[in-house]
Amino acid sequence: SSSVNWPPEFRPGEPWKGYPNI
Amino acid sequence: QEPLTASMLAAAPPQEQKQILGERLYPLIHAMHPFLAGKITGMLLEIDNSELLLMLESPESLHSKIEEAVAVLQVHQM
Repeated sequence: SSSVNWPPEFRPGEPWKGYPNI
Repeated sequence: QEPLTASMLAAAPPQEQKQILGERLYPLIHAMHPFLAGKITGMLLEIDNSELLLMLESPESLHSKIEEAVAVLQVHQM
């Protein structure tokens, strides 16, 4: 399922790979 | 660390705004939930930036959002 990787994990010091504000 | 303001945030590109908010939220979340902090921060970053700014200024509302996120995460992972 595509929801398996939800939510994207935030790692401090790394660029955020999630979505910007819409 | 100086408080994050809406105008500071607005000066950054959208993707970077989430990054900035994440860097502020993560240590606060990590203090409560060290093992889930990355996932919880990822979830909370789905919230509007304006609301995230308010949460950073209000520990009570941040804490209740964190608990909400943990509950959702636990159900999701079952």
